[in-house]
Amino acid sequence: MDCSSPLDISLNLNTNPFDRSFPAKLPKEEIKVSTSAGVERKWLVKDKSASELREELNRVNSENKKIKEMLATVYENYYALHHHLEKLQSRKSPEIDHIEQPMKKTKQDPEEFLGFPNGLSSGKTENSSSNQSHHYQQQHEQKNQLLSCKRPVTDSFNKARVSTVYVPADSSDTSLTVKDGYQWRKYGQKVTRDNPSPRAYFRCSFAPSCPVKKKVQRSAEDPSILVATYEGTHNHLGPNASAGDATSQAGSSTVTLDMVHGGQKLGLETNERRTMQEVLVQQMASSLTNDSNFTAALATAITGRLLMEQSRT
Amino acid sequence: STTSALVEELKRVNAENKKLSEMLTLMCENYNVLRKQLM
Repeated sequence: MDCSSPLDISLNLNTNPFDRSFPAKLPKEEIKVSTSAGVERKWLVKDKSASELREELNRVNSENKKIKEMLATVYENYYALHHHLEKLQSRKSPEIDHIEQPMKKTKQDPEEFLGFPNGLSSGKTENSSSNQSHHYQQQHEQKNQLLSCKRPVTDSFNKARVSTVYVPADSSDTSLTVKDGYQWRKYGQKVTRDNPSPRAYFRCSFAPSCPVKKKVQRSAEDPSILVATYEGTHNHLGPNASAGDATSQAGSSTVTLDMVHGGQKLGLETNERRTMQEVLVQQMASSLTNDSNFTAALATAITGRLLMEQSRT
Repeated sequence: STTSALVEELKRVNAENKKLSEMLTLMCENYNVLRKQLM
């Protein structure tokens, strides 16, 4: 996606031509007919105006269709950009995920996706919407603080490096082992609240003082995938390495796994999301256009957003 | 009656068009805000 130029928001759409042209045109035609001609001519003019109306209706309908297509495109671009931003942030710090998760959920909601505070279309009060935008702003500030705190502290960040690997596994296999070439000693297992399958804890036993720990658990969404979370950096050579830096060896093996397995999962998620996009846009369009309070809500949302932007700067 | 029905339909579609355009404008604004954040 090309992110180099901003989207042009001047749509050049004739959004309400009816008010300007038709009320002025129709009465003139009627007056002309009643004063100068008989019944037959009057019918002709009526037909003419009806055909003009039909043409106009077709034109507006096609315009409507174009806008909906543009909406779908913008939604797709927005989602891709948002996803890209999330990926960048999750690479910078794993702790951001805790903040980012609720934000990701809100983006699934079409109304909130558009920047509307919660409950605007359902007729909630202005106070609740301002609270929501304030809450959103707080989350955003908290996230920025985390980012700004994390950036300079590179050493501690490396020490607590966390990476996740997704490995397909047989659902009948209950051993929770991920073969990555290292030797691991299992030191615990527990059942977590969010997942029916247990989580196993391993410590690297390749070298006595290696601080790396590994957690392995089946994915809650897809039990055929094992999720292995590595914490720390190996202080020894990799299993297949004859010479070289221990840290870079450990790092590179993890990254390779991440790209292979994580990439596949990411592709599946992207496909699912793309199929959802059109449905979401349709729902969004229909629900908003049927809402008589839409204009007022939109004005409130824009005002709120402008105020939020001003307060940020 | 056909003309008045057409007029009503045209009004409805125009209103829908207007709302969709406003929605699109807002989405573009949001997109640009996000893009600025990324840069």
